[in-house]
Amino acid sequence: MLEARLEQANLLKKVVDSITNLVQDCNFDCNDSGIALQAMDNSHVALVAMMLRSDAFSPFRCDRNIALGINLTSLTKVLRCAQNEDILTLKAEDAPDVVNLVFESAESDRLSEYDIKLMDIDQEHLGIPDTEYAASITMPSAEFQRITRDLLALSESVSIECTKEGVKFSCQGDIGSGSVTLRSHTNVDNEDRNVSIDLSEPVSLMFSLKYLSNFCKASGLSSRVKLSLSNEVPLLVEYALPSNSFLRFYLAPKIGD
Amino acid sequence: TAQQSRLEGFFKAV
Repeated sequence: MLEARLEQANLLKKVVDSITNLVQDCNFDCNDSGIALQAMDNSHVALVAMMLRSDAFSPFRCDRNIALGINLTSLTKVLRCAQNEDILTLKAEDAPDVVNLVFESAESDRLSEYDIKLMDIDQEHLGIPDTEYAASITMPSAEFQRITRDLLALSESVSIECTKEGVKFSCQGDIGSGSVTLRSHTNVDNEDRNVSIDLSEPVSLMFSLKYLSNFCKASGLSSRVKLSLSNEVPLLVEYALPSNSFLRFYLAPKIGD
Repeated sequence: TAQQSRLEGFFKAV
């Protein structure tokens, strides 16, 4: 059986909020290492991969592999019933029909309990090879969100070009064009504001801004975001979560003219 | 305009 207790419901609420625009139904794969999720959007352009390691929970118990097929709209409805600071416990039997969510207030004696009916989801699973990326950019997640939002006002697509000069986000639209260039930067007062660029070879790729803007819904989960790029492979956008957990988005590039 | 590629072209189904 599964029993996983999160100190703050907020973490799961934010993760689910970040992916509901991309994915409707998905399996939460539970085993002794934690709770994982991999799902593609309907058009198979973007992929979400989440890992909440067992260390992120206290306690965490899962004796065998359990797949919880959950409709994310249903999960969102139930998670709205939890206060952000509530303690959240997920429970399921070994061959479950439902997943049980318990919300406890640390300050009062309130205890809320909900069951969500599970679904059989036959999900296509993709193998993601370990990739040595040509360029990795770590930057404030709010900055990436702002650039994406600003350029989306002008265009559907963004070109991300990484050279030793820095990283340039640029777009061309009906009303004109725009670009934002970032260089490696160390902020002495606040390292959250640092921009670091690791480059082994120059990269230039084009992506859909609509998808990037969806990924940026995860900005509340982490002050930092890491973009990893190589020519002609999907972009990896990664938000680090507590206890070495992560929320990753992959986005297939636009190709050719 | 650039053509949107899909993930299957890059990642293998397992």
